[in-house]
Amino acid sequence: PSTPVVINTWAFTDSTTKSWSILNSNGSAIDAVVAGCTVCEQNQCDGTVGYGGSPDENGETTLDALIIDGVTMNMGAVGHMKRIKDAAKVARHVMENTKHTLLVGDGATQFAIQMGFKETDLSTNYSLTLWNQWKTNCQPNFWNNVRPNPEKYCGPYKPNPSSKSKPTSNFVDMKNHD
Amino acid sequence: TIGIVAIDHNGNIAAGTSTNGAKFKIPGRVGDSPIPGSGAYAMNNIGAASATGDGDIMMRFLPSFHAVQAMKYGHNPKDAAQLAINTIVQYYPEFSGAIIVVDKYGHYGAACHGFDKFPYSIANSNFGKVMVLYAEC
Repeated sequence: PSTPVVINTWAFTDSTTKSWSILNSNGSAIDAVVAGCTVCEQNQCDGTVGYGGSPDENGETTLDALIIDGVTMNMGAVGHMKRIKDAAKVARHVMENTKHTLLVGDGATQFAIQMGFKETDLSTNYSLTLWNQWKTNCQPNFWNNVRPNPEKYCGPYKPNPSSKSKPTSNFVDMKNHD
Repeated sequence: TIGIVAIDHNGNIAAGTSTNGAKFKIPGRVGDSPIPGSGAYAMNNIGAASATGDGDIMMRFLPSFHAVQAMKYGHNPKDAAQLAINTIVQYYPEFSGAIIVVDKYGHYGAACHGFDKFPYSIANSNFGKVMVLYAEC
């Protein structure tokens, strides 16, 4: 067998290196995954991981993370977590310190604080600049079948019952993806 | 987004993801990354997978679960990855995304759609160091 092994999406080699060093020190697969994700959160990999990237329509950065233990099928995740930098570590706490699988939003934030994580602003000058540029014409956006026409105008929007567009995929590239 | 799969010296498998999601999303939106079976999945007696790309589309097909189940039914990691991507392409030919897949022996594969090529990083006992490999989409 070609094990141990670590493999990750994209060319985020600092994360691979960290995970590999943990596996070579007889660390567990879970330790390796959490540590690799944490490196990417700290390095803000391509602006797609961690604080200071991918602002939402309100200019806020929120974080999602998931940890899965393939031995026990225990899992922990956070979604839309605000004001906490260490998303993967918090997901591990959800897995190890609760009977739940997924905590979201401000509830996830409060859980993280209870687990000892520090609350902090996830915005940076970079993310706020991105957002300010986007705000001038609100393009692209994720609205559909609303008025005013979301391809031309900013919100707020209302449902437009006379518009029925087909489901479509979103623009994704190396700097903008899940 | 980063998705990671690891197998340790004891043969135990774990998987995970971390992301800040899509740029300029509607507040409250969560993508595929924290959804078990979508952003990642792992089963010790089979293998694991992790996906990346357009999360709004990918989460509708649970591609990581799909790939692990495909390996359960005999497909190798590369074929399992391609099967998961092909299912999405049937419905959303314009979507962009990729998946990495590893079986319990450490054999790996990747598949992608909508990019020219997709980079992924790997270190194992054969390479002995970190390598960046590319899947052709």
